[in-house]
Amino acid sequence: NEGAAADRRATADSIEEVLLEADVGVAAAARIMAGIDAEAAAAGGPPLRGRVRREMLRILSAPPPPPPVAASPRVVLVVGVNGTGKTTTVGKLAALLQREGARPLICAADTFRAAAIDQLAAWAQRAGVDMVKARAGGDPAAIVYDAIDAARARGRDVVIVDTAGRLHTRSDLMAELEKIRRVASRAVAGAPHDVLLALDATVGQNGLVQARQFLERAGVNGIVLTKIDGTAKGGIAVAIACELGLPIRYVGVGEALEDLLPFAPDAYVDALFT
Amino acid sequence: VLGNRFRDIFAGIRGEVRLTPAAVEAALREIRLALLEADVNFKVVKAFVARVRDRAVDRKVLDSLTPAQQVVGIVRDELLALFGKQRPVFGATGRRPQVVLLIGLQGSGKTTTAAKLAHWLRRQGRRPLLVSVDVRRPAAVEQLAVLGSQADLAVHDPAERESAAARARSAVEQARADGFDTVIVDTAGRLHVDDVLMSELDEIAAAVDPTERLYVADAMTGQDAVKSAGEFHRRAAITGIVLTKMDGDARGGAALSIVAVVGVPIVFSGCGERLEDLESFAPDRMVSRMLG
Ligand SMILES: Nc1nc2c(ncn2[C@@H]2O[C@H](COP(=O)(O)OP(=O)(O)OP(=O)(O)O)[C@@H](O)[C@H]2O)c(=O)[nH]1
Ligand SMILES: Nc1nc2c(ncn2[C@@H]2O[C@H](COP(=O)(O)OP(=O)(O)OP(=O)(O)O)[C@@H](O)[C@H]2O)c(=O)[nH]1
Ligand SMILES: [Mg+2]
Ligand SMILES: [Mg+2]
Repeated sequence: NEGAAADRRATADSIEEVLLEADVGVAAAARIMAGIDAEAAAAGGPPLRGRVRREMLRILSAPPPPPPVAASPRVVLVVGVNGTGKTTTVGKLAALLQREGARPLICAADTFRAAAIDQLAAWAQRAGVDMVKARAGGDPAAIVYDAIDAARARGRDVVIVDTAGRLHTRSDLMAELEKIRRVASRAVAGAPHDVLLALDATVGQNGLVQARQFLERAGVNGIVLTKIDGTAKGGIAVAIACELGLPIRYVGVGEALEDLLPFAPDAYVDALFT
Repeated sequence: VLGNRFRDIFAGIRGEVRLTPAAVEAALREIRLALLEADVNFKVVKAFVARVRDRAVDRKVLDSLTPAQQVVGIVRDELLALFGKQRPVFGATGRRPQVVLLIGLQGSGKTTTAAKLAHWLRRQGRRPLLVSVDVRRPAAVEQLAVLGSQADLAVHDPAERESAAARARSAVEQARADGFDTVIVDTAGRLHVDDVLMSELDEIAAAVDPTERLYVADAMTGQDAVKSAGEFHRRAAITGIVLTKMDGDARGGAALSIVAVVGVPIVFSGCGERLEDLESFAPDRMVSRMLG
């Protein structure tokens, strides 16, 4: 009947606005709503909002990662555009992994930014984790190699690498990441095992472009969604999961050492609809 | 991109060169999509499209022989109007020293912009003094010190390490004593919903009475730009906007959102990580970029 169809249209519009305002983006929002519309029209079943939430949970719930190959050491790269929270995340991640029983080593491979090494050293100290930095000259790939060496010498089982912020439009800087990958893979089988893209929750549609580029050139296999303690919802991560299948691994929820949490899809979807 | 979309719509009305209100609506839907994809806030888009509709259903446009060009022209004009008249930053106010406060969300580019701004002012024959009042983030003060020393710019670093307001005040006193005409205050990144830190901005402002309060925003920001800029403006009365990381490929719709909600012009674009990568904001180039 017409009244019910109009109501459903109005509800669908308001839900689509929630998605748009969360930076899910026009295309991904339309895809989500199209899937829902079809089944709602057919089944006339549970309310639209519940279906959208289920669909988003489906998109965001990645299959559990395969058990980590016993790599020695495991190598984690944190990459991304400027200012997204990489250095802070490396510190937080070192603390988190240490709490889980790992013995991490931090690698300061940002040789460009003013006082980047001092900044990371402060975090390493707070986490109680050793840090390896440039001996001299400062080729990031060489520092990563040194850190892997040091990890083996000191019995550390995971190396977490902080890299310089870089725009994906800078081909020379993306090539630098490719070199880091190559050097790491030669030093440890399967390295880098985790390449985490630090994505600022406030980013708009450019986040999808960043994810595509960093996936292609840096082999990103997971996302850290930072600054989710603000008002931005980081909905571009939904579009990224949809299009590229990249899982969100962690969320940054503040500026303190403990402010990094494993990603929880239901909490995320709840917050998006609040 | 917008021009091409219009050509498709109007090409679809074969033989009919003149516009109908229905064709205008189809065009407006395309405008809405283009702006949303460019990250303009959806409420700002709604208001903007309404304004374009009012002008587009005018008899002159509907009867024109080149309706697509007319509508594109209206969109361009309205966008340019929104970006407003440029105004000189750091005009003569007679106050010495002038004090510029750089504020904004975490990671938006404030510290880098502070150094760039000092370089810019020096090239104009002024004598700027930099001070970081970020007593919170590890190595933030050091970061500005390194940038300053790399560029041979004066950086004030008082012994005071606890109070942002006291550090700012100390810099103004030094400026007066040593004849610097501008003090550039780099503040810590903060969330607009962090009441303690937003109150710290009030304390800093009370201590040094800024002549300029520049909101530094990342060009790749999405829908949230309206919330953060709006709240910063409500709490700290922004006088100008700096849009950073314009050297990327973000469409930059946040520019429109921020100007729409704050109502002050964008004064500079940051277009890279080097000291010289600061330009006067160019509204026409921004409009072309936003329309794809
Ligand atoms: N509120 C909030 N702030 C964060 C979070 N993560 C990082 N930050 C802040 O974001 C700012 C930038 O963090 P950095 O770690 O320096 O970012 P980065 O990606 O290493 O920056 P570049 O190396 O210059 O590219 C700092 O002020 C951090 O404290 C988070 O989860 N929440
Ligand atoms: N490509 C590019 N990078 C920029 C630009 N402006 C700043 N950056 C980079 O963005 C990152 C963050 O810059 P900062 O100046 O530390 O940002 P901030 O706002 O002071 O950060 P917090 O103090 O932590 O809030 C650094 O890597 C800068 O080099 C720009 O216009 N273009
Ligand atoms: Mg960093
Ligand atoms: Mg700073």
